[in-house]
Amino acid sequence: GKKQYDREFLLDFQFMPACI
Amino acid sequence: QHPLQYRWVLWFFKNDRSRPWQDNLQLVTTFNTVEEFWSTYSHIKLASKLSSGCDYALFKEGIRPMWEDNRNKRGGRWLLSLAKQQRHIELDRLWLETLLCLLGESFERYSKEVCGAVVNIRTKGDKIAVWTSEAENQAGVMHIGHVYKERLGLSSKTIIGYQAHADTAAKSNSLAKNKFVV
Repeated sequence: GKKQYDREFLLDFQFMPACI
Repeated sequence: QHPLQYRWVLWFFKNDRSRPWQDNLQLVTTFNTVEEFWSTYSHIKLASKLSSGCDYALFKEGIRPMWEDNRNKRGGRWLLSLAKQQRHIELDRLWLETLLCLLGESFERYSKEVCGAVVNIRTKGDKIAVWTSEAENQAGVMHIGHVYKERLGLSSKTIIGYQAHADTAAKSNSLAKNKFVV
């Protein structure tokens, strides 16, 4: 399906530790 | 990891008049997940900290951030021109909001019309723009404009305009006329 994310969802990831 | 709909490319432009325009454009990185986006965002300077003459551009993979690209040449941009004093109070928020609109596919069925976004850091006033692929697609352009203006939190009194790249290219020394406004 289409990967649609609202701004609050995206912002929730801003300060999570990077795991890439 | 949370995949994005598209893979995106971040570009950086630093004005050096001694070199051809295209040589001043550097690919910074590419990403296609929410996590990779934030990792990138947290490692680069905020737009407000860049020198005058610099740009960031975020475009879908395969579309170069220039009018000449096949996916841009019939398109145009929703342009937000900022007053000088807005660099310190609003530029970074407006640019981040622009990025989140693109990455989150906020323009719904018209998100496929979006090519990318650009922030220009300029002494006379910074600019942020969302580039779309077809200036003649009024329904798509207007939907994107309405959603974008709302997401930026602009008042109803603030008018933003859409200009076709072909018109901008033909009028390099002055602002092209607005094809649409919201």
